[in-house]
Amino acid sequence: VINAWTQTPTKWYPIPIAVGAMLLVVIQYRRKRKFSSPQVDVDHDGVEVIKLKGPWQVHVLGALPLRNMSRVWGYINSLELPAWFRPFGFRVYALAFGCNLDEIEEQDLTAYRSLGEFFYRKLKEGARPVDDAVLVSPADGTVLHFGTVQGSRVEQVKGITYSLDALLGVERPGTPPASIAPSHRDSMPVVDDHEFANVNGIEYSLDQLIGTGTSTPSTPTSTSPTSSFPNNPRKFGSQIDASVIESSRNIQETLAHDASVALEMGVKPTLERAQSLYGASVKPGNSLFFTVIYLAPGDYHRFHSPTAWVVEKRRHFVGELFSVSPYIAKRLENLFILNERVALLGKWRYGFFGMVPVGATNVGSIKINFDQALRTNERGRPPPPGTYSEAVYSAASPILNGQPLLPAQEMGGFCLG
Amino acid sequence: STIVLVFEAPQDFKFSIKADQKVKVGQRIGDV
Repeated sequence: VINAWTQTPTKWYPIPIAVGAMLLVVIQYRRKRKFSSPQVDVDHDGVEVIKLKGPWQVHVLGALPLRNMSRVWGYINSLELPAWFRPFGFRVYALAFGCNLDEIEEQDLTAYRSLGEFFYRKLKEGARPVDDAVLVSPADGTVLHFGTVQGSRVEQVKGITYSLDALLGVERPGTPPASIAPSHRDSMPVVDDHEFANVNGIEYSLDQLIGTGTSTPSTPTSTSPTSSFPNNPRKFGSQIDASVIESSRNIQETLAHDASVALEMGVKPTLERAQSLYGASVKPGNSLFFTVIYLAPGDYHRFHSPTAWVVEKRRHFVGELFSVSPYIAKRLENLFILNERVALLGKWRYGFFGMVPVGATNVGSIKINFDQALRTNERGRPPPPGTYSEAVYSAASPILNGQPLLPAQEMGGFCLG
Repeated sequence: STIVLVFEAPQDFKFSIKADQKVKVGQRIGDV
């Protein structure tokens, strides 16, 4: 031991991974000190400031360029693979991640040109029988958590909660958003007070039901078409009617489909009945429930409608792209309100219904079939957490004033990168 | 990727799932 201690030559060499990790921690620590204060948890509007919270591992993750990494990952996986390699490669992938190749629609694996295409595979007709319950699973995956919303907080995993307002977005009164050009605003369909109050009613209903007194502001009551737009300083971009851009369905087909959805929702397919449905405030005796479903890499990555409902609007929150694996979900607070997501808000037979697909590092792109205007995981610095762009689907259905969906109807999916 | 559902329902709404349970599209997750 003495010889070894005294005679072994000391040889110095770099340890880049450890140094890199330390550097990221220091950068993140300095950034946190510069931009935040532990005493300040709300902004000047009284809304919670969304921060990166968690152990050192999540701060290291937070310092990484996750959005760029996600896009590079998407690009790599969009590269066309040699035809001879595809069956072998996809079978190895299926074996590694537990995909059932018997249930996919296209059985010829050479037809999938890239891993990205294989990842977004369709299933055979009838591969997923639909239960007659009022609520069915929108996706293949694992239930991370479920329960009731308590005090306008949603539990991410046991013991870690996040704000419902931050997840779905808050309508705020104030100055009209400067980013909406007047000409564009004039050409857009009117979001009337009826609908607007209804959407705000969701937030107030939370107070009424749970009595927690959230800081949600009051509803603007102007009746003019232009000023009836939600005046939200946190909103960015322009509000559009995505259904106008998207709508190319045959009118007869549309009416038949909408009538089916209306019947599924337990209402007569008449305009008055549909309007009364939208006008209904939250009924006494109701509660807000939530459930979180995690899609693992091997799972079928398209999502379907979990019930008969009408999507009135979507809010696109550009954000980070942390992994949403159970490991990270248990450690990173506010995970689902930091990540890029699309909040689809609407109504079902019992009142408010919201569905929020949340992106992740490997699957940063979210597609909505009836919204071709939506672009997710785009290049550029994300705006501050909590800001969103909004589109309404009021022109998609002449009866229900939104995009009607039947149970298990395909809605969209997650793509690699 | 993850999907979060938030919805209003009667207080007697009952989930028919468990934490960490695997689910498939169309499978019952709750009913009134």
